[in-house]
Amino acid sequence: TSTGDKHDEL
Amino acid sequence: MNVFRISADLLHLLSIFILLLKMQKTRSVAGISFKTQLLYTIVFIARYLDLFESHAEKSFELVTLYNIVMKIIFISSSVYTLYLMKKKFRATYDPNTDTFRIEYLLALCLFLALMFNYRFTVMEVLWTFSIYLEAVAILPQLFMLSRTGEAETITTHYLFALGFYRAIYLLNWIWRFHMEDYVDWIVWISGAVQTALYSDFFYIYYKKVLHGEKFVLP
Repeated sequence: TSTGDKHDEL
Repeated sequence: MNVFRISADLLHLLSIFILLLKMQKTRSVAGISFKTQLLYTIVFIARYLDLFESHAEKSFELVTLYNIVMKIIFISSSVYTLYLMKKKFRATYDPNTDTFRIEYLLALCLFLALMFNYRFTVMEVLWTFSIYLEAVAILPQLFMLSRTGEAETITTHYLFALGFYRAIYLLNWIWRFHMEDYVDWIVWISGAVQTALYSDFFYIYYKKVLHGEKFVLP
């Protein structure tokens, strides 16, 4: 999974 | 996505809007720390590098689109702020009051990110670095405020919105912990530190600005 999928907050 | 998360993000957006409004209306960047703005730009770029990854294999939900739009707004507005401070309104910037040494903050956050992260990959370490750096990025601004001893009201509104958005994120994390079993210690601890750094400011803002007075340090 990419970082963007794991970290779903801004 | 819950009501706390969306309110926090909108408050963050509002803080950026207030900052741009302050600069355009007063045609001045007086009272704004360039170093803090530079740190935020580094934070956004380091954290949102996933924008440049391929989105082809991702399931495209509405929240993904929301995140992408917000990330682009955060990066572009912070770069635009740097441009206004360095070029357009450069004459109104006083470097003599903006003397916090950000090299130490950058080095400390990089060290912590290399030591304490979820995965030792470039993207993950940069993401962690951005979380740690965001927690302390306001320090040059608060240092500048303590040196000048007072601030324009619109600047204090900006700082309040910027500080309070992370406080609402704390509620979002409590909510998500209960509803989704969501756990993220790196973000939680950093967010708590970030909010705590504002406590003096929040107190003076509440005592003075909300009662119609000018923001002056006691």
